[in-house]
Amino acid sequence: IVGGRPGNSPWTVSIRNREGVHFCGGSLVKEQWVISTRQCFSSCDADLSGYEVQLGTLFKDPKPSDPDKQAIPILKIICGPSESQLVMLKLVRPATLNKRVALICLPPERYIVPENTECEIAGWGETRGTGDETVLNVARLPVMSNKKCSMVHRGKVKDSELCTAPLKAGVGACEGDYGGPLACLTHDCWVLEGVTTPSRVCARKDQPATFVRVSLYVDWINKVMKM
Amino acid sequence: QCSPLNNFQSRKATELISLSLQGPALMSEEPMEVDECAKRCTARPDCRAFNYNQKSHGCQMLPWTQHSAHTQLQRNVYYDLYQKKDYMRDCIVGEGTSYRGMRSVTEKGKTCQQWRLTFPHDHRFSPSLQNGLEVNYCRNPDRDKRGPWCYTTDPDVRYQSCNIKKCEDAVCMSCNGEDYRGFVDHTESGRECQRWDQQHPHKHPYEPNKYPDKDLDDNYCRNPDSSERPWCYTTDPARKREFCHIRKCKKRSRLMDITTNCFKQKGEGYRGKVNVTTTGIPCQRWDTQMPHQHHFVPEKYECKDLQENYCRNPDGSEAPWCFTTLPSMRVAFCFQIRRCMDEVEVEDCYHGNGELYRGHTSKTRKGVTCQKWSEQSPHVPQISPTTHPAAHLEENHCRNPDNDSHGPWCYTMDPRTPFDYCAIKPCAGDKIPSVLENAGNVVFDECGKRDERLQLRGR
Repeated sequence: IVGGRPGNSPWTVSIRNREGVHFCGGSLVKEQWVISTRQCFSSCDADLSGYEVQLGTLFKDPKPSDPDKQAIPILKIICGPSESQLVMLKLVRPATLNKRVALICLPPERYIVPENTECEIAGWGETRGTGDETVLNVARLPVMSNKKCSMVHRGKVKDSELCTAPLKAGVGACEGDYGGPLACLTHDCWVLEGVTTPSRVCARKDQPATFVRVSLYVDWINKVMKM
Repeated sequence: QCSPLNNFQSRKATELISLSLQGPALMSEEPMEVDECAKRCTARPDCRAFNYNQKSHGCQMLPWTQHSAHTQLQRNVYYDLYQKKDYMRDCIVGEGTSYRGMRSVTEKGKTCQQWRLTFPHDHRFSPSLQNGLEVNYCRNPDRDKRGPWCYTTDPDVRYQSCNIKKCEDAVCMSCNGEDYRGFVDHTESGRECQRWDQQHPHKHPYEPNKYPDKDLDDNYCRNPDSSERPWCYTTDPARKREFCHIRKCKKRSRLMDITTNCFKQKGEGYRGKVNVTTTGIPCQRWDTQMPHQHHFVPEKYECKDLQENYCRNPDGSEAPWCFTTLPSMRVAFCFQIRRCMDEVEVEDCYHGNGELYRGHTSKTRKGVTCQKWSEQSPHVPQISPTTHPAAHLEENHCRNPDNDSHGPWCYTMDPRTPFDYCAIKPCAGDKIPSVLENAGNVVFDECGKRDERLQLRGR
């Protein structure tokens, strides 16, 4: 996260490859389910044995003795509807919820986050020299309407995308944060409204950032968990 | 610090059973550790393999292998099967005196004479348990430099070499040997390899079950980390790992999909010219060591096409990547390269959400055949012709009985994929109403709550 601060985001998970190296983020939506982005994975039926998610720790590479750390292997990957760029990861066993590990709510189906809603991005990715890369960083971003976003982008932003407004000081997701949450506070609950996807903008001052709009895929998410 | 298991090839969750009714006394199961079992089996010439019961720690020595008559491999989660390498390998180590394979034809195609016979050729070699002169298999009881041989059944040709290749020559490696699955188990300096499934004498991250596609079998040389060549951890505590000597194939294999405008799978075949990371940082040239030092020198990784500073995936990472020109950032992915379409071509279309689709498409977007709506296997459907009689759930045709906003779907014949969307697209010109309007009430349960005090003292 560029322009963020060390913080607490108990639903943000670190996805690790077989060497234990963090490569993408994700969000814990149920004890045994994580949402991330398709771009982080080789295929929709990739063999992810040896891959795991790490939860409950603020440190990118906590000591093995860290009492809060949970590392849970990934059982399988399921790709979302073609245009969604979302994936769901089923974990081998449920995560234990506690002070450091929590679920994030899913939005109501087709819910549109009001403009200027304050949201947060979180991740263990690059800070571009703006912060401490050994810990989880969090940054606040306000939601921007698709109409305004389309004007700034000089092109139509799709309904399935959600924009956040650019801040004067560059703030945004960067390498290693992809797949992580855009969490917005609604009715005193943090809701997963967006998923960070790779883009050419890494906290550019004059450009809005775009996320996958999760509310359009809530029916799919629930269906996958149910089936 | 060699393990006694090094003499064996293992098969996890497998038991070797005899189909003949009477088994010899050797077959009884004795409790002992697996290393002890291996030691005892190695010492006994009549033991060729053993079943090891992981649950009861029982050792069952066997006078046969899977290649023997009247035996059968059977899946059994409690057992691991260990078979002596000499009986399993189709190649030789050194002069091949320990070769116990089943080759029985000479280099010129002549059938071997049975060792117990002295006709058509009389000889002085009498079979014993120790020398392995059984049936008419090629053997090397006299340390012949040309390896295993036999007397032939041709009266005019007394004996002939069987021309069994040395293990280092039997299987060649292409590229950097990531695909090498041969039987070399010594390094180029002659050290014996450590088994991948053991953490002694060297602790390492390459546990075989974490890397199922790398075939980290026994203690054979492999290249799971895209090193220059296959290698292994050695059984010498003073030497962690070493390369193995393996012949390079003359012909290059071109198994991976080469792409230039997009990338497939992990992008190991990506040969395009994108040379910046996802967020636009220029890549470092592969042939320079500044600002980052690395071992991916283009000459050593010829088939990885490490040209200029293009994004590539020479090490099986998640996607094409590069070293960046920023001293503070060593590597970064090039996720901005789009993925090639990995979906099948579609022939049909649907209107709206496809709830009225009555076509005959019956495969998913990945090309997997749909399960019949009335069947109970491989998936037990929650939606069926009984539960949704008006939804026209015919045969295995794609339908949308639950008005899924992402279109018609079906249960799939792939046991790992309960359901998926179909290879159908929305019909052209169909207007999809915008969703940019607010939904009604928002109610949440226990999710989305956090201890805000942790936020303040996060550090």
